[in-house]
Parts: sequence; C-alpha cells; structure tokens
Amino acid sequence: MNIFRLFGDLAHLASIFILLHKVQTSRSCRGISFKTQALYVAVFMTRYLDLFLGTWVSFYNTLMKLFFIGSSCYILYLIRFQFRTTYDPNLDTFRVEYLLVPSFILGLIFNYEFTLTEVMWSFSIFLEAVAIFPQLFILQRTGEAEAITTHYIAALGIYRGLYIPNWIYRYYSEGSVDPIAVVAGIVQTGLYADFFYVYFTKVLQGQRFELPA
Amino acid sequence: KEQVPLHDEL
Repeated sequence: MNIFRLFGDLAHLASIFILLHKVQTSRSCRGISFKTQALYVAVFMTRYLDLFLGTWVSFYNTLMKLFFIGSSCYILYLIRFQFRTTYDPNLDTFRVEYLLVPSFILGLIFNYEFTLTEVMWSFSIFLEAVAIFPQLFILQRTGEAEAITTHYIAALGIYRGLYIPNWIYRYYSEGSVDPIAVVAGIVQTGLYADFFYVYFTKVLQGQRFELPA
Repeated sequence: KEQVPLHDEL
C-alpha cells in the first residue's frame, strides 16, 4: 500500500458516497447512467471472483471489495426501483454490447493465464476502462450536468489518475509491473481528459457544467 | 509456467 493507491481508493469510495448523496437528497437519478452503473456491477463481480476462491490479500482488500459489490448493486436498485420514475432511458442509449464484446475478446487474448478467473479478471480490467462511456454519453447528449454529478465523475477520474503514480511507485519500490492493468488504466484515465478540462475551467470556478456548443 | 501476479489492487 502506498499513498497514491490509498488516496485513489479513497477517491473511489468518495465517488460512491457522492453518487448516493446526489440520488438520496434530490430523490432523483436524473443524469445518472444506469448502464454505466450496471457495467460497474459486472466489473466488480467478475474481478472479485477471488473473494469466493479463498485468495486472501488483506482485511482492507476484502472489505473494500465487499463494499464495492454491495454499493454498486444498491445503486442499481435505487435507479431501477426506488427512483425509477426519475430515470430517463431515452437519454441512456449507449449500446453496451460495443463495450462488453470487445472487452471480453481482449480478455480472451490478453490474460496472465487461460483460466476462468484470470480471463474474467482481464475482462473486468478492460470493461472498467470503458464503463464510464454511457455516463459521458449522457453528458454529451444533454450538454450540461448538475454540479454534483460532475463531482461524482471527477472523483472517479481522480481515483483512476492516482493509480498511475501508484504503479510508478510500485515499479521502483517492488520492481513489479502489471502490464494489463497499466495499459488499460492509462487508457481509462485518458477518457476523462475532456471532462476534466471542462470541470476545472467551469465547475470549480463556480460555473455550470456546460459543454461548448 | 508463467507466474500469475497477485491481484492485490482494487
């Protein structure tokens, strides 16, 4: 554990709490992509298969995994049931098969061992890299977003961004490199570039999140 | 056989 990974994980936790706070206080999931949230459930379920296989990393690791699975399922429940009427499926139209199929094929090709758990792990890494697309697509379509929704996306982007110095640190301190995670992670972080540009120049200056026409 | 890295990150 190093400070980059710890703060990265904390940003990830924060993103979930921001999202829950947004939905609970506004009693609405307007502007939130059910598809992105469903993809995160798929990511956690396929990546954390080791929870059920007895691979023990640490108490922290297990606790966080259980939290990510539980909270992501709860968010799906909120969108699908509790605040169902505030969800607009006509805005959330990104075709998830364009993300699922290529991620699965990449998982079959690039993995550390051709076993179910390792292929699923790789699949989850590739899928997580692109799972934000339906959410960014809603942002693109509506051209604007509530500040709190942008804080949620920013926290996710910070989490991914901090994993990069974490890998650099681990390379020097442990000599370890995880090429699959690193390549997918760099791509994933890159996807937030445009978003962060608008976030820093507008939202953090107190203006509305509005995409240039 | 190639060593599978321990997936200790989240």
